[in-house]
Amino acid sequence: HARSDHIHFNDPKWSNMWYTHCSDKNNRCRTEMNILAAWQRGYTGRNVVVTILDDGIERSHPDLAQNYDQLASYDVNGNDYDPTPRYDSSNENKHGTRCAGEVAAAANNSHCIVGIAYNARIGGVRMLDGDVTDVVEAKSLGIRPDYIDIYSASWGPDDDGKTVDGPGPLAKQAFELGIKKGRKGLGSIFVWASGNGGRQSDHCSCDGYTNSIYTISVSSTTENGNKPWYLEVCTSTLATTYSSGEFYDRKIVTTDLRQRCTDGHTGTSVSAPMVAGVIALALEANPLITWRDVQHLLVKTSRPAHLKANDWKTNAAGHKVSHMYGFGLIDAEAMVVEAKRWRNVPAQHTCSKSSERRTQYIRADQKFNSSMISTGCSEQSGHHVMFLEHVQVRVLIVHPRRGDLEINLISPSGTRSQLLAQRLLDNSNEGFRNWEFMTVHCWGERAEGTWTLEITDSPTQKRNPEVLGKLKEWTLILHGTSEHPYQSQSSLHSRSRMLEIPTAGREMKIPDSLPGVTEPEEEEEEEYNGSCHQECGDQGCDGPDADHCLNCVHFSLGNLKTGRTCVSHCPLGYFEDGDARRCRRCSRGCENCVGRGANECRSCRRGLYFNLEENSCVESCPTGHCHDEGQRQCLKCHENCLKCLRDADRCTACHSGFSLAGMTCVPECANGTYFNLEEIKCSLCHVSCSTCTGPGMEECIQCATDFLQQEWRCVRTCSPGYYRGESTGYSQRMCRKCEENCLSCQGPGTSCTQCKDGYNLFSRTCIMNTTCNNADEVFCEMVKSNRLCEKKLFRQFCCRTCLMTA
Amino acid sequence: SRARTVFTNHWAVHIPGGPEEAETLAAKYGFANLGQIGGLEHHYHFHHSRVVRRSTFTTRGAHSFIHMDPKVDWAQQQVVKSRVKR
Repeated sequence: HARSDHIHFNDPKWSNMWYTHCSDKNNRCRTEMNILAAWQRGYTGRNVVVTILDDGIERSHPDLAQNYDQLASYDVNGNDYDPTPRYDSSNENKHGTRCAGEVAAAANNSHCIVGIAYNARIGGVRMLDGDVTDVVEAKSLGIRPDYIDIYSASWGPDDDGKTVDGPGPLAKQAFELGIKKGRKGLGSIFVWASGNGGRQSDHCSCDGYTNSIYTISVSSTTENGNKPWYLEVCTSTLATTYSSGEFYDRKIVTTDLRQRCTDGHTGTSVSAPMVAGVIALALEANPLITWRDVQHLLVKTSRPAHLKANDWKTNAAGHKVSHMYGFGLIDAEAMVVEAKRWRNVPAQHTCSKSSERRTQYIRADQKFNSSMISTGCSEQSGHHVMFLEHVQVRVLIVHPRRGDLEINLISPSGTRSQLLAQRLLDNSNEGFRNWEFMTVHCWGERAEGTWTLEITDSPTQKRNPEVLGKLKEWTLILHGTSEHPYQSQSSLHSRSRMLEIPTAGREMKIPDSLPGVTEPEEEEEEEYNGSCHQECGDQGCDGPDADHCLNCVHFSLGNLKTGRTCVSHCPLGYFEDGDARRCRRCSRGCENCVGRGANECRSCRRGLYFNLEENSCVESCPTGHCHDEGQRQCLKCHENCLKCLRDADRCTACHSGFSLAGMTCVPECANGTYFNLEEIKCSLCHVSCSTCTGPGMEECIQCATDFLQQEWRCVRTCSPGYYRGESTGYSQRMCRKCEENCLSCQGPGTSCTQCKDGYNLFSRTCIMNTTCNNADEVFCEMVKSNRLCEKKLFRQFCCRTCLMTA
Repeated sequence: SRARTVFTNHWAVHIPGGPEEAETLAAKYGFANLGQIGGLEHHYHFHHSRVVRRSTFTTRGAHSFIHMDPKVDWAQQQVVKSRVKR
């Protein structure tokens, strides 16, 4: 809480800007975004260029005209340089103008409000007032990347709880080009509103824009720290600002269409421009920070404050993070202070690993796990990731009802990210076809170890029980650095890392839009006098966060190399050393332990199994044991089983002298016989089989001599439509299918000898016995030059006509 | 139910040969070249005024052969993306 009655602007709505300052002198009010404090340090966005990708910007608005920047603007819909919105009776196109005011409305001009970066230059790209296509998006995201610093977008695919959509190939390229080459190589900064579909149980992981590693996804909270009705949860949300909530909650004041003001602006689109404004302040403090530095700054400075969520957790790097609010409420002052002294983080590395490509079934009402061990590509210097930033998971899932799926990712340190929650309205049967989920919840953690993908399918409506979901493949994509991202700046982040907090009663200076401009002060050697984090011990701190403590109340986590932070409890993978007040690592793979020894484990991390006989954790259970997924232990198999699955008597391999019948090990039978479970003896196979699983002619494993395999049966001669072919990988001969439309053939490919009705044999190919009526010379030239007749798909495409005429 | 695809009369075309080649190819197949797409090198925005502006099917015609031209690496008729303001 803070009082800020020392500063006043003459803009008429200034007193209503509750999220910026406190106007009620009798009450304390919430100002944790610390915007005034950043202004007081002299940062107002000067020389920073922001553009709003939306439905246009009213450039003549009295609060925007002063900071309006023609070069940061374009009309993609009209293909000209004037982004003025199209006016209609419903004022449909007010959105961009509202967002722009939040960022850069001029201060002290007796009109409307004060923007967060009120000296920044502001432009608008009109691109939502027409058909939006991949080209439109790519053009908009790539406008003047060396001139524009920040692109703020508060739109996306439908927030209806049933859409899964994201940028097309061109927009993806535009993002990549922006972060690689924009801002003269420092990287464009893309800020994105995380989604408005909370009431439709939408999930922002299904929006490929907020879910992208290149965008800063921003969420919202009400004045009292509650979840707004429109908030969508997901793991790609990085930070949060105040916004609005139910009808009785205060909303946001900003510029409105037709040169007006509004105090009714609401939705998550409030939050993206606010963060864009704060980033503009940070860029003024340090114009050389990269797009990744900005994300690191947000992770480091955003705080849970009073935001209410039941899922706040501390990851193994000591960051508090939530699916609703990311790393928490943005702190403008901390952003500018950190930015000022920031050293660029090391180069980004990317390490990918894919699972084996085979179908795994996802059974309803059961948890499906798939684990993968990553070394963080330590063997490849250009790809080595030791400290994590973004983590992506690309999945290929086929499923009869997509909305029933829940997907979690568990990091080697035990951090659980809910990549997808159930979406009640999503009835699609399209599944996820190479969709990339993304989480920031493992930020700062170590990459190496076992990663577990956990999929739960809980049917919410009646479904065909025989149609199961399938995971076909998943890929883990780790982004991060091979060295500690803050090591190069450790001297700055140790004792000299401090915030300058205005002392009580000190007159707040109104910064440089007004007479008597003050330059930002150097704060390198100043002493920190503010309050310490609650986990700090009696020796105090040199900053407000848990990693600024000089000693801890409970336990210290981390080391000098990676940085230390104070925590109330040690995270999974550590045990609490009460004497030293330190969290110490368990042995490799242990989730809970009582000491460092490998035999002091009590449970294992995801993907590993507890070996009861040795009190140790193993990646796979020894021969003769199976994996008990529920208890994550190794179970001894039944005496006839060599290997088993989940239960001791569900065999998958047998000891010598036994063979598998279903999942039971039965005595082996001679060739031409099978083990009859009912009669408990070896019985004869069908005459066509050499080995079999039962008496029927379709139960052959291998065919008898003089028989050929044709579609799971053994036959003496191939049926019409099949030809006698060599088998690959089998000792027996097979009947293979002729090419489509052939009645009989001599072999594979174009070797038809007879055609089905309605087809004629032409050059040993069966083509439809019709001719085209439009095959003129030009058309035939095109068909010939593109060799269409050689392509199966086009073979019916006037080939005969063209061949006859040319 | 799945939303129906709506095709526009705009194309994105990748022509490695450069801007002059892009002009030539646009003219050859009846398009207007609206220029490079942002900073994406060799990617051009083509518009065809004689193709219906919005359609639920791809219209066939002489312009379709741009997809097969050996000087064109990749061409894509643009579809409408449903985007909402938040």
